[in-house]
Amino acid sequence: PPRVYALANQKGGVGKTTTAINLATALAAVGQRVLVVDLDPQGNASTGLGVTAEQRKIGTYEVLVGESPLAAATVATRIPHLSVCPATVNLAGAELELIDLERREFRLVEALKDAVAANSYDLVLIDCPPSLGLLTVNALVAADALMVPLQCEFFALEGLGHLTRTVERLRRALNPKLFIAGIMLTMMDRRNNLALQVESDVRGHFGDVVFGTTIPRNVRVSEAPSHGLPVLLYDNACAGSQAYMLLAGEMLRRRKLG
Amino acid sequence: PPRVYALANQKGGVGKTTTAINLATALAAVGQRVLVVDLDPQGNASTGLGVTAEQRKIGTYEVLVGESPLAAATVATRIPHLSVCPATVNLAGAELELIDLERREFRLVEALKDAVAANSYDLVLIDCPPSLGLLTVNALVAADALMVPLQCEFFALEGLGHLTRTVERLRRALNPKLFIAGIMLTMMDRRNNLALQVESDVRGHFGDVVFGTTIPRNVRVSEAPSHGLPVLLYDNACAGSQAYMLLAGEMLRRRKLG
Ligand SMILES: Nc1ncnc2c1ncn2[C@@H]1O[C@H](COP(=O)(O)OP(=O)(O)OP(=O)(O)O)[C@@H](O)[C@H]1O
Ligand SMILES: Nc1ncnc2c1ncn2[C@@H]1O[C@H](COP(=O)(O)OP(=O)(O)OP(=O)(O)O)[C@@H](O)[C@H]1O
Ligand SMILES: [Mg+2]
Ligand SMILES: [Mg+2]
Repeated sequence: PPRVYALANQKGGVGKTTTAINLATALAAVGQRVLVVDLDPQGNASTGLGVTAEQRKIGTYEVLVGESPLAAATVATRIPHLSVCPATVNLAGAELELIDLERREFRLVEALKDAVAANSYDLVLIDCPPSLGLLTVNALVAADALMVPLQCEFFALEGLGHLTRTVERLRRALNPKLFIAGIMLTMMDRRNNLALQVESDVRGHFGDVVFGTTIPRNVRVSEAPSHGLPVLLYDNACAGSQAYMLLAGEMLRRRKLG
Repeated sequence: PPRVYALANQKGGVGKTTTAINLATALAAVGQRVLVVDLDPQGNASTGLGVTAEQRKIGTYEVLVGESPLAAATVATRIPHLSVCPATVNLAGAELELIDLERREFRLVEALKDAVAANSYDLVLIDCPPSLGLLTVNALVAADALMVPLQCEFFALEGLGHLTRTVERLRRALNPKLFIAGIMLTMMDRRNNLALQVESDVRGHFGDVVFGTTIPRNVRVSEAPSHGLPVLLYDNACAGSQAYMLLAGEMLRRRKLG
Protein backbone atom coordinates (compact mmCIF):
# COMPACT_ATOMS: atom_id res chain seq x y z
CA PRO A 1 0.00 0.00 0.00
CA PRO A 2 1.08 3.66 -0.39
CA ARG A 3 3.48 4.75 2.31
CA VAL A 4 4.07 8.47 1.61
CA TYR A 5 1.05 10.78 1.32
CA ALA A 6 1.03 14.48 0.39
CA LEU A 7 -1.77 16.59 1.88
CA ALA A 8 -2.09 19.31 -0.72
CA ASN A 9 -4.53 21.91 -1.96
CA GLN A 10 -3.46 25.33 -3.23
CA LYS A 11 -6.67 26.85 -1.84
CA GLY A 12 -5.89 28.35 1.50
CA GLY A 13 -7.50 27.49 4.82
CA VAL A 14 -9.22 24.25 3.77
CA GLY A 15 -7.93 22.09 6.64
CA LYS A 16 -4.65 20.65 5.30
CA THR A 17 -2.74 21.19 8.54
CA THR A 18 -5.62 20.24 10.82
CA THR A 19 -6.04 17.00 8.86
CA ALA A 20 -2.29 16.25 8.86
CA ILE A 21 -2.11 16.68 12.65
CA ASN A 22 -5.28 14.80 13.59
CA LEU A 23 -5.23 12.05 10.98
CA ALA A 24 -1.59 11.33 11.92
CA THR A 25 -2.55 11.20 15.61
CA ALA A 26 -5.50 8.89 14.95
CA LEU A 27 -3.28 6.56 12.86
CA ALA A 28 -0.59 6.54 15.59
CA ALA A 29 -3.30 5.81 18.19
CA VAL A 30 -4.01 2.50 16.44
CA GLY A 31 -0.34 1.55 16.33
CA GLN A 32 0.84 2.87 12.95
CA ARG A 33 4.34 4.38 13.08
CA VAL A 34 3.77 7.82 11.53
CA LEU A 35 6.04 10.67 10.41
CA VAL A 36 4.57 14.12 9.69
CA VAL A 37 6.75 16.29 7.43
CA ASP A 38 5.91 19.98 7.84
CA LEU A 39 6.57 21.52 4.45
CA ASP A 40 4.79 24.83 5.16
CA PRO A 41 6.92 27.84 6.23
CA GLN A 42 4.04 28.82 8.52
CA GLY A 43 5.04 25.79 10.64
CA ASN A 44 1.46 25.26 11.81
CA ALA A 45 1.70 21.45 11.86
CA SER A 46 4.80 21.68 14.05
CA THR A 47 3.02 24.06 16.45
CA GLY A 48 -0.12 21.95 16.54
CA LEU A 49 2.00 18.93 17.51
CA GLY A 50 3.64 20.81 20.36
CA VAL A 51 7.11 21.23 18.80
CA THR A 52 8.99 24.05 20.57
CA ALA A 53 11.11 26.70 18.86
CA GLU A 54 14.13 25.03 20.46
CA GLN A 55 13.35 21.72 18.73
CA ARG A 56 13.17 23.42 15.33
CA LYS A 57 16.84 24.41 15.17
CA ILE A 58 17.16 21.80 12.40
CA GLY A 59 14.09 21.21 10.27
CA THR A 60 12.71 20.67 6.80
CA TYR A 61 14.66 23.61 5.39
CA GLU A 62 18.00 22.05 6.34
CA VAL A 63 16.85 18.71 4.95
CA LEU A 64 15.82 20.16 1.57
CA VAL A 65 18.99 22.19 1.04
CA GLY A 66 21.10 19.18 2.00
CA GLU A 67 22.51 20.47 5.29
CA SER A 68 20.98 17.70 7.41
CA PRO A 69 19.71 14.18 6.94
CA LEU A 70 16.02 13.68 7.71
CA ALA A 71 16.77 11.55 10.77
CA ALA A 72 18.71 14.39 12.45
CA ALA A 73 15.84 16.86 11.91
CA THR A 74 13.08 14.55 13.11
CA VAL A 75 11.76 14.96 16.67
CA ALA A 76 9.44 12.82 18.77
CA THR A 77 6.07 14.20 19.88
CA ARG A 78 4.15 13.47 23.08
CA ILE A 79 2.11 11.01 21.01
CA PRO A 80 3.55 7.47 20.91
CA HIS A 81 4.50 6.31 17.36
CA LEU A 82 4.28 9.89 16.00
CA SER A 83 7.35 11.91 14.95
CA VAL A 84 7.61 15.16 13.03
CA CYS A 85 10.17 16.89 10.82
CA PRO A 86 9.37 20.49 11.84
CA ALA A 87 9.34 23.74 9.84
CA THR A 88 10.23 27.35 10.51
CA VAL A 89 9.82 30.48 8.39
CA ASN A 90 13.29 30.01 6.89
CA LEU A 91 11.64 27.32 4.76
CA ALA A 92 10.12 30.16 2.72
CA GLY A 93 13.65 30.90 1.49
CA ALA A 94 13.98 27.35 0.16
CA GLU A 95 11.56 28.05 -2.69
CA LEU A 96 14.06 30.57 -4.14
CA GLU A 97 17.18 28.65 -3.17
CA LEU A 98 16.01 25.36 -4.69
CA ILE A 99 15.42 27.01 -8.09
CA ASP A 100 19.11 26.81 -9.07
CA LEU A 101 19.88 23.43 -7.49
CA GLU A 102 20.25 20.18 -9.43
CA ARG A 103 17.16 17.96 -9.37
CA ARG A 104 15.31 20.68 -7.48
CA GLU A 105 12.00 18.74 -7.57
CA PHE A 106 13.62 15.62 -6.10
CA ARG A 107 15.14 17.04 -2.91
CA LEU A 108 12.44 15.63 -0.62
CA VAL A 109 12.17 12.24 -2.26
CA GLU A 110 15.97 11.85 -1.93
CA ALA A 111 15.80 12.88 1.74
CA LEU A 112 13.05 10.34 2.48
CA LYS A 113 14.84 7.47 0.71
CA ASP A 114 16.72 6.17 3.74
CA ALA A 115 13.73 6.36 6.07
CA VAL A 116 11.54 4.54 3.57
CA ALA A 117 14.21 1.90 2.85
CA ALA A 118 14.86 1.36 6.55
CA ASN A 119 11.13 0.83 7.10
CA SER A 120 11.24 3.31 9.98
CA TYR A 121 7.63 4.39 9.38
CA ASP A 122 4.40 2.77 8.22
CA LEU A 123 3.10 6.14 6.97
CA VAL A 124 4.49 9.55 6.11
CA LEU A 125 2.09 12.53 5.87
CA ILE A 126 3.45 15.72 4.23
CA ASP A 127 1.62 18.97 5.12
CA CYS A 128 1.87 21.37 2.16
CA PRO A 129 1.64 25.18 1.94
CA PRO A 130 -1.30 26.80 0.06
CA SER A 131 0.42 26.99 -3.33
CA LEU A 132 1.66 24.76 -6.15
CA GLY A 133 5.21 26.07 -6.01
CA LEU A 134 8.43 24.16 -5.60
CA LEU A 135 7.73 23.03 -2.01
CA THR A 136 4.42 21.39 -2.96
CA VAL A 137 6.00 19.98 -6.15
CA ASN A 138 8.66 18.32 -3.95
CA ALA A 139 5.86 16.78 -1.89
CA LEU A 140 4.01 15.52 -4.99
CA VAL A 141 7.21 13.98 -6.38
CA ALA A 142 8.00 12.29 -3.06
CA ALA A 143 4.44 11.03 -2.53
CA ASP A 144 3.00 7.66 -3.48
CA ALA A 145 -0.44 9.23 -3.23
CA LEU A 146 -2.18 12.57 -2.73
CA MET A 147 -4.89 13.34 -0.18
CA VAL A 148 -6.95 16.49 -0.83
CA PRO A 149 -8.61 18.19 2.15
CA LEU A 150 -11.52 20.18 0.72
CA GLN A 151 -13.71 22.76 2.40
CA CYS A 152 -17.33 22.66 1.18
CA GLU A 153 -17.22 26.17 -0.22
CA PHE A 154 -17.47 27.59 -3.73
CA PHE A 155 -13.92 28.96 -4.03
CA ALA A 156 -12.49 25.64 -2.81
CA LEU A 157 -14.42 23.81 -5.54
CA GLU A 158 -13.17 26.26 -8.17
CA GLY A 159 -9.56 25.32 -7.46
CA LEU A 160 -10.02 21.54 -7.74
CA GLY A 161 -9.72 21.47 -11.51
CA HIS A 162 -6.40 23.26 -11.44
CA LEU A 163 -5.11 20.85 -8.78
CA THR A 164 -6.11 17.72 -10.72
CA ARG A 165 -4.51 19.06 -13.92
CA THR A 166 -1.30 19.76 -12.02
CA VAL A 167 -1.30 16.23 -10.59
CA GLU A 168 -1.78 14.83 -14.09
CA ARG A 169 1.15 16.89 -15.40
CA LEU A 170 3.44 15.81 -12.54
CA ARG A 171 2.44 12.17 -12.96
CA ARG A 172 3.52 12.27 -16.61
CA ALA A 173 6.70 14.30 -16.06
CA LEU A 174 8.13 13.44 -12.64
CA ASN A 175 6.24 10.81 -10.61
CA PRO A 176 4.40 8.02 -12.48
CA LYS A 177 3.00 6.45 -9.31
CA LEU A 178 1.19 9.63 -8.11
CA PHE A 179 -2.61 9.39 -7.87
CA ILE A 180 -5.39 11.02 -5.82
CA ALA A 181 -6.02 8.45 -3.10
CA GLY A 182 -8.67 10.43 -1.28
CA ILE A 183 -10.61 13.66 -0.92
CA MET A 184 -11.78 14.51 2.59
CA LEU A 185 -14.57 17.04 3.14
CA THR A 186 -13.68 19.33 6.04
CA MET A 187 -15.48 21.93 8.20
CA MET A 188 -18.79 20.46 7.02
CA ASP A 189 -21.91 22.19 8.34
CA ARG A 190 -24.91 20.11 7.33
CA ARG A 191 -27.34 22.97 8.01
CA ASN A 192 -25.74 24.91 5.17
CA ASN A 193 -27.24 24.34 1.70
CA LEU A 194 -24.10 25.46 -0.11
CA ALA A 195 -22.04 22.86 1.76
CA LEU A 196 -24.51 20.09 0.91
CA GLN A 197 -24.51 21.24 -2.73
CA VAL A 198 -20.70 21.19 -2.89
CA GLU A 199 -20.65 17.74 -1.28
CA SER A 200 -23.04 16.32 -3.86
CA ASP A 201 -21.08 17.96 -6.73
CA VAL A 202 -17.79 16.50 -5.48
CA ARG A 203 -19.22 13.02 -4.84
CA GLY A 204 -20.88 13.12 -8.24
CA HIS A 205 -17.61 13.99 -9.94
CA PHE A 206 -15.07 11.98 -7.93
CA GLY A 207 -17.20 9.07 -6.69
CA ASP A 208 -15.48 6.67 -4.28
CA VAL A 209 -12.29 8.75 -4.15
CA VAL A 210 -14.21 10.95 -1.69
CA PHE A 211 -14.11 9.54 1.84
CA GLY A 212 -17.49 8.58 3.28
CA THR A 213 -16.40 10.19 6.57
CA THR A 214 -16.79 13.98 6.57
CA ILE A 215 -15.17 16.20 9.20
CA PRO A 216 -17.76 18.50 10.87
CA ARG A 217 -17.05 22.12 11.75
CA ASN A 218 -16.31 21.81 15.49
CA VAL A 219 -14.88 24.63 17.60
CA ARG A 220 -12.84 22.18 19.75
CA VAL A 221 -10.80 21.37 16.62
CA SER A 222 -9.75 25.01 16.23
CA GLU A 223 -9.07 25.43 19.97
CA ALA A 224 -6.70 22.45 20.22
CA PRO A 225 -3.65 23.97 18.43
CA SER A 226 -3.50 26.88 20.89
CA HIS A 227 -2.65 24.22 23.50
CA GLY A 228 -0.12 22.52 21.20
CA LEU A 229 -2.32 19.44 21.15
CA PRO A 230 -4.12 17.42 18.47
CA VAL A 231 -7.85 17.52 19.10
CA LEU A 232 -7.73 13.77 19.95
CA LEU A 233 -5.70 14.64 23.05
CA TYR A 234 -7.41 17.99 23.75
CA ASP A 235 -10.98 16.60 23.73
CA ASN A 236 -11.20 12.98 22.75
CA ALA A 237 -15.01 12.80 22.96
CA CYS A 238 -15.84 15.78 20.68
CA ALA A 239 -17.31 15.39 17.20
CA GLY A 240 -14.03 16.43 15.54
CA SER A 241 -12.01 13.73 17.30
CA GLN A 242 -14.58 11.07 16.55
CA ALA A 243 -14.57 12.05 12.87
CA TYR A 244 -10.79 11.90 12.56
CA MET A 245 -10.76 8.45 14.21
CA LEU A 246 -13.38 7.27 11.70
CA LEU A 247 -11.37 8.80 8.83
CA ALA A 248 -8.23 6.97 9.96
CA GLY A 249 -10.18 3.70 10.05
CA GLU A 250 -11.56 4.29 6.59
CA MET A 251 -8.10 5.10 5.25
CA LEU A 252 -6.59 1.93 6.71
CA ARG A 253 -9.40 -0.22 5.28
CA ARG A 254 -8.76 1.29 1.82
CA ARG A 255 -5.04 0.59 2.09
CA LYS A 256 -5.74 -3.08 2.90
CA LEU A 257 -7.94 -3.47 -0.16
CA GLY A 258 -5.12 -2.00 -2.26
CA PRO B 1 -4.38 59.68 1.41
CA PRO B 2 -3.12 56.22 0.32
CA ARG B 3 -4.33 55.26 -3.10
CA VAL B 4 -2.99 51.70 -3.61
CA TYR B 5 -3.73 49.05 -0.96
CA ALA B 6 -2.44 45.47 -0.82
CA LEU B 7 -4.71 42.91 0.86
CA ALA B 8 -2.17 40.40 2.09
CA ASN B 9 -1.79 37.61 4.62
CA GLN B 10 0.21 34.47 3.94
CA LYS B 11 -2.21 32.45 6.08
CA GLY B 12 -4.68 30.81 3.78
CA GLY B 13 -8.44 31.21 3.83
CA VAL B 14 -8.63 34.26 6.10
CA GLY B 15 -10.94 36.33 3.84
CA LYS B 16 -8.49 38.27 1.62
CA THR B 17 -10.49 37.73 -1.57
CA THR B 18 -13.89 38.12 0.08
CA THR B 19 -12.73 41.42 1.58
CA ALA B 20 -11.22 42.63 -1.72
CA ILE B 21 -14.48 41.93 -3.59
CA ASN B 22 -16.91 43.32 -1.02
CA LEU B 23 -14.91 46.26 0.30
CA ALA B 24 -14.27 47.35 -3.31
CA THR B 25 -18.00 47.07 -4.08
CA ALA B 26 -18.98 49.03 -0.97
CA LEU B 27 -16.45 51.78 -1.85
CA ALA B 28 -17.72 51.92 -5.46
CA ALA B 29 -21.30 52.10 -4.13
CA VAL B 30 -20.47 55.42 -2.46
CA GLY B 31 -18.90 56.82 -5.62
CA GLN B 32 -15.23 55.95 -5.28
CA ARG B 33 -13.63 54.88 -8.58
CA VAL B 34 -12.05 51.52 -7.67
CA LEU B 35 -9.73 49.07 -9.43
CA VAL B 36 -9.27 45.54 -8.06
CA VAL B 37 -6.03 43.85 -9.18
CA ASP B 38 -6.30 40.05 -8.89
CA LEU B 39 -2.78 38.89 -8.10
CA ASP B 40 -3.78 35.34 -7.10
CA PRO B 41 -3.45 32.55 -9.70
CA GLN B 42 -6.61 31.04 -8.21
CA GLY B 43 -8.46 33.99 -9.82
CA ASN B 44 -11.11 33.96 -7.08
CA ALA B 45 -11.53 37.76 -7.01
CA SER B 46 -12.12 37.76 -10.79
CA THR B 47 -14.73 34.99 -10.43
CA GLY B 48 -16.44 36.67 -7.50
CA LEU B 49 -16.76 39.85 -9.58
CA GLY B 50 -18.35 37.96 -12.45
CA VAL B 51 -15.42 38.10 -14.90
CA THR B 52 -15.85 35.42 -17.58
CA ALA B 53 -13.08 33.20 -18.94
CA GLU B 54 -13.42 35.11 -22.22
CA GLN B 55 -12.62 38.41 -20.47
CA ARG B 56 -9.44 36.98 -18.96
CA LYS B 57 -7.59 36.46 -22.26
CA ILE B 58 -5.32 39.29 -21.10
CA GLY B 59 -4.81 39.69 -17.38
CA THR B 60 -2.37 40.31 -14.57
CA TYR B 61 0.10 37.76 -15.94
CA GLU B 62 0.50 39.66 -19.23
CA VAL B 63 0.82 42.92 -17.31
CA LEU B 64 3.58 41.62 -15.02
CA VAL B 65 5.68 40.07 -17.77
CA GLY B 66 5.34 43.22 -19.87
CA GLU B 67 3.16 41.85 -22.67
CA SER B 68 0.28 44.23 -22.00
CA PRO B 69 -0.31 47.60 -20.38
CA LEU B 70 -2.63 47.56 -17.39
CA ALA B 71 -5.32 49.53 -19.25
CA ALA B 72 -5.63 46.82 -21.94
CA ALA B 73 -6.07 44.07 -19.34
CA THR B 74 -8.62 45.90 -17.21
CA VAL B 75 -12.31 45.05 -17.63
CA ALA B 76 -15.45 46.72 -16.32
CA THR B 77 -17.72 44.83 -13.90
CA ARG B 78 -21.50 45.05 -13.54
CA ILE B 79 -20.84 47.41 -10.61
CA PRO B 80 -20.57 51.09 -11.58
CA HIS B 81 -17.14 52.63 -10.78
CA LEU B 82 -15.57 49.17 -10.25
CA SER B 83 -13.05 47.65 -12.70
CA VAL B 84 -10.82 44.62 -12.34
CA CYS B 85 -7.53 43.40 -13.77
CA PRO B 86 -8.32 39.67 -13.79
CA ALA B 87 -6.16 36.62 -13.14
CA THR B 88 -5.90 33.10 -14.53
CA VAL B 89 -3.81 30.13 -13.47
CA ASN B 90 -1.02 31.15 -15.87
CA LEU B 91 -0.17 33.77 -13.25
CA ALA B 92 1.36 30.91 -11.23
CA GLY B 93 4.07 30.75 -13.90
CA ALA B 94 4.95 34.40 -13.32
CA GLU B 95 6.55 33.61 -9.94
CA LEU B 96 9.22 31.55 -11.74
CA GLU B 97 9.47 33.77 -14.81
CA LEU B 98 9.90 37.00 -12.83
CA ILE B 99 12.90 35.57 -10.94
CA ASP B 100 15.32 36.31 -13.80
CA LEU B 101 13.83 39.62 -14.91
CA GLU B 102 15.31 43.05 -14.12
CA ARG B 103 13.65 44.85 -11.21
CA ARG B 104 11.49 41.77 -10.60
CA GLU B 105 9.92 43.28 -7.45
CA PHE B 106 8.91 46.46 -9.31
CA ARG B 107 6.89 44.98 -12.19
CA LEU B 108 3.51 45.85 -10.67
CA VAL B 109 4.43 49.31 -9.44
CA GLU B 110 5.71 50.14 -12.94
CA ALA B 111 2.49 48.82 -14.49
CA LEU B 112 0.33 50.91 -12.16
CA LYS B 113 2.32 54.13 -12.76
CA ASP B 114 0.27 55.39 -15.69
CA ALA B 115 -3.08 54.64 -14.05
CA VAL B 116 -2.02 56.38 -10.86
CA ALA B 117 -0.55 59.36 -12.72
CA ALA B 118 -3.66 59.69 -14.88
CA ASN B 119 -5.81 59.72 -11.76
CA SER B 120 -8.03 57.04 -13.30
CA TYR B 121 -8.92 55.56 -9.90
CA ASP B 122 -9.48 56.85 -6.38
CA LEU B 123 -8.49 53.47 -4.92
CA VAL B 124 -6.68 50.33 -6.06
CA LEU B 125 -7.12 47.10 -4.04
CA ILE B 126 -4.68 44.25 -4.77
CA ASP B 127 -5.85 40.73 -3.78
CA CYS B 128 -2.79 38.62 -2.89
CA PRO B 129 -2.22 34.85 -2.89
CA PRO B 130 -1.60 33.03 0.44
CA SER B 131 2.20 33.33 0.39
CA LEU B 132 4.97 35.91 0.70
CA GLY B 133 6.53 35.05 -2.64
CA LEU B 134 7.32 37.32 -5.57
CA LEU B 135 3.66 38.05 -6.42
CA THR B 136 2.88 39.34 -2.91
CA VAL B 137 6.24 41.18 -2.80
CA ASN B 138 5.20 42.97 -6.02
CA ALA B 139 1.96 43.99 -4.31
CA LEU B 140 3.77 45.25 -1.20
CA VAL B 141 6.20 47.27 -3.31
CA ALA B 142 3.36 48.80 -5.35
CA ALA B 143 1.20 49.55 -2.32
CA ASP B 144 1.00 52.78 -0.34
CA ALA B 145 -0.52 50.76 2.51
CA LEU B 146 -1.28 47.22 3.58
CA MET B 147 -4.63 45.90 4.82
CA VAL B 148 -4.53 42.58 6.70
CA PRO B 149 -7.70 40.45 6.74
CA LEU B 150 -7.41 38.24 9.82
CA GLN B 151 -9.54 35.28 10.84
CA CYS B 152 -10.03 35.02 14.60
CA GLU B 153 -8.27 31.68 14.86
CA PHE B 154 -5.08 30.52 16.53
CA PHE B 155 -3.10 29.62 13.38
CA ALA B 156 -3.98 32.99 11.80
CA LEU B 157 -2.62 34.78 14.88
CA GLU B 158 0.58 32.73 14.73
CA GLY B 159 1.37 34.06 11.25
CA LEU B 160 0.94 37.74 12.09
CA GLY B 161 4.44 38.15 13.49
CA HIS B 162 6.04 36.80 10.34
CA LEU B 163 3.92 39.15 8.21
CA THR B 164 4.82 42.26 10.21
CA ARG B 165 8.55 41.40 10.09
CA THR B 166 8.31 40.95 6.31
CA VAL B 167 6.57 44.32 5.95
CA GLU B 168 9.33 45.94 8.05
CA ARG B 169 12.02 44.38 5.85
CA LEU B 170 10.31 45.50 2.61
CA ARG B 171 9.78 49.01 3.97
CA ARG B 172 13.53 49.35 4.61
CA ALA B 173 14.66 47.69 1.38
CA LEU B 174 12.11 48.44 -1.35
CA ASN B 175 9.16 50.64 -0.35
CA PRO B 176 9.68 53.31 2.35
CA LYS B 177 6.05 54.43 2.34
CA LEU B 178 4.60 50.98 3.15
CA PHE B 179 2.72 50.70 6.47
CA ILE B 180 -0.10 48.57 7.93
CA ALA B 181 -3.13 50.82 7.49
CA GLY B 182 -5.64 48.39 8.91
CA ILE B 183 -6.38 44.91 10.23
CA MET B 184 -9.93 43.66 9.67
CA LEU B 185 -11.29 40.76 11.72
CA THR B 186 -13.21 38.38 9.47
CA MET B 187 -15.58 35.42 9.92
CA MET B 188 -16.15 36.56 13.49
CA ASP B 189 -18.45 34.33 15.57
CA ARG B 190 -19.13 36.11 18.86
CA ARG B 191 -20.40 32.91 20.51
CA ASN B 192 -16.93 31.41 20.17
CA ASN B 193 -14.54 32.08 23.10
CA LEU B 194 -11.42 31.51 21.01
CA ALA B 195 -12.54 34.19 18.54
CA LEU B 196 -13.19 36.70 21.35
CA GLN B 197 -9.81 35.84 22.86
CA VAL B 198 -8.01 36.37 19.54
CA GLU B 199 -9.87 39.67 19.04
CA SER B 200 -8.78 40.98 22.44
CA ASP B 201 -5.16 39.83 21.81
CA VAL B 202 -5.04 41.59 18.44
CA ARG B 203 -6.67 44.79 19.70
CA GLY B 204 -4.34 44.77 22.69
CA HIS B 205 -1.29 44.44 20.45
CA PHE B 206 -2.25 46.59 17.44
CA GLY B 207 -4.66 49.10 19.02
CA ASP B 208 -6.36 51.51 16.62
CA VAL B 209 -4.85 49.82 13.55
CA VAL B 210 -7.59 47.22 14.01
CA PHE B 211 -10.88 48.34 12.47
CA GLY B 212 -13.74 48.75 14.93
CA THR B 213 -16.00 47.04 12.38
CA THR B 214 -15.71 43.25 12.44
CA ILE B 215 -17.08 41.04 9.64
CA PRO B 216 -19.39 38.32 11.03
CA ARG B 217 -19.40 34.74 9.73
CA ASN B 218 -22.47 34.86 7.45
CA VAL B 219 -23.39 32.08 5.00
CA ARG B 220 -24.74 34.59 2.44
CA VAL B 221 -21.16 35.89 2.06
CA SER B 222 -19.91 32.47 1.01
CA GLU B 223 -22.90 31.84 -1.28
CA ALA B 224 -22.48 35.05 -3.29
CA PRO B 225 -19.38 34.08 -5.34
CA SER B 226 -21.14 31.02 -6.78
CA HIS B 227 -23.45 33.55 -8.50
CA GLY B 228 -20.52 35.75 -9.61
CA LEU B 229 -21.80 38.53 -7.37
CA PRO B 230 -20.45 40.49 -4.42
CA VAL B 231 -22.60 39.87 -1.37
CA LEU B 232 -23.79 43.52 -1.56
CA LEU B 233 -25.57 42.67 -4.80
CA TYR B 234 -26.51 39.09 -3.86
CA ASP B 235 -28.18 40.02 -0.56
CA ASN B 236 -27.87 43.64 0.38
CA ALA B 237 -29.72 43.32 3.69
CA CYS B 238 -27.67 40.46 5.20
CA ALA B 239 -25.24 40.94 8.10
CA GLY B 240 -22.22 40.45 5.80
CA SER B 241 -23.25 43.24 3.43
CA GLN B 242 -24.02 45.60 6.28
CA ALA B 243 -20.61 44.93 7.82
CA TYR B 244 -18.73 45.58 4.58
CA MET B 245 -20.63 48.87 4.08
CA LEU B 246 -19.66 49.91 7.64
CA LEU B 247 -16.04 48.87 6.99
CA ALA B 248 -15.92 50.98 3.82
CA GLY B 249 -17.27 53.96 5.76
CA GLU B 250 -14.70 53.48 8.50
CA MET B 251 -11.91 53.22 5.93
CA LEU B 252 -12.97 56.43 4.17
CA ARG B 253 -13.16 58.32 7.48
CA ARG B 254 -9.61 57.18 8.32
CA ARG B 255 -8.34 58.31 4.93
CA LYS B 256 -9.84 61.79 5.49
CA LEU B 257 -8.11 62.14 8.84
CA GLY B 258 -4.83 61.26 7.11
N1 LIG C 1 -13.23 20.75 11.54
C1 LIG C 1 -12.91 21.99 11.89
N2 LIG C 1 -13.75 22.67 12.70
C2 LIG C 1 -13.45 23.95 13.07
N3 LIG C 1 -12.36 24.62 12.68
C3 LIG C 1 -11.50 23.99 11.87
C4 LIG C 1 -11.71 22.66 11.43
N4 LIG C 1 -10.67 22.30 10.63
C5 LIG C 1 -9.85 23.37 10.57
N5 LIG C 1 -10.34 24.38 11.33
C6 LIG C 1 -9.75 25.73 11.50
O1 LIG C 1 -9.82 26.39 10.24
C7 LIG C 1 -8.62 27.11 9.99
C8 LIG C 1 -8.00 26.57 8.71
O2 LIG C 1 -7.55 25.24 8.89
P1 LIG C 1 -6.02 24.85 8.55
O3 LIG C 1 -5.10 25.89 9.03
O4 LIG C 1 -5.81 23.45 9.01
O5 LIG C 1 -6.10 24.88 6.96
P2 LIG C 1 -4.88 24.84 5.93
O6 LIG C 1 -5.44 24.34 4.66
O7 LIG C 1 -3.76 24.08 6.54
O8 LIG C 1 -4.49 26.40 5.82
P3 LIG C 1 -3.23 26.98 4.97
O9 LIG C 1 -3.73 26.99 3.56
O10 LIG C 1 -2.99 28.34 5.54
O11 LIG C 1 -2.09 26.04 5.19
C9 LIG C 1 -7.72 26.90 11.20
O12 LIG C 1 -7.84 28.02 12.03
C10 LIG C 1 -8.28 25.65 11.86
O13 LIG C 1 -8.11 25.66 13.26
N1 LIG D 1 -17.73 36.59 6.53
C1 LIG D 1 -17.76 35.37 6.00
N2 LIG D 1 -18.75 34.53 6.34
C2 LIG D 1 -18.80 33.28 5.82
N3 LIG D 1 -17.89 32.78 4.95
C3 LIG D 1 -16.88 33.58 4.59
C4 LIG D 1 -16.73 34.90 5.09
N4 LIG D 1 -15.63 35.45 4.53
C5 LIG D 1 -15.09 34.50 3.73
N5 LIG D 1 -15.84 33.38 3.76
C6 LIG D 1 -15.59 32.12 3.06
O1 LIG D 1 -14.41 31.56 3.63
C7 LIG D 1 -13.58 31.02 2.60
C8 LIG D 1 -12.22 31.73 2.65
O2 LIG D 1 -12.36 33.08 2.28
P1 LIG D 1 -11.46 33.70 1.09
O3 LIG D 1 -11.37 32.75 -0.03
O4 LIG D 1 -11.96 35.05 0.81
O5 LIG D 1 -10.06 33.76 1.87
P2 LIG D 1 -8.63 34.06 1.22
O6 LIG D 1 -7.79 34.58 2.32
O7 LIG D 1 -8.78 34.90 0.03
O8 LIG D 1 -8.17 32.58 0.81
P3 LIG D 1 -6.80 32.23 0.00
O9 LIG D 1 -5.75 32.26 1.07
O10 LIG D 1 -7.04 30.85 -0.56
O11 LIG D 1 -6.62 33.27 -1.04
C9 LIG D 1 -14.31 31.24 1.28
O12 LIG D 1 -14.96 30.06 0.92
C10 LIG D 1 -15.30 32.35 1.59
O13 LIG D 1 -16.46 32.27 0.82
MG1 LIG E 1 -1.75 24.68 6.73
MG1 LIG F 1 -8.01 34.54 -1.91
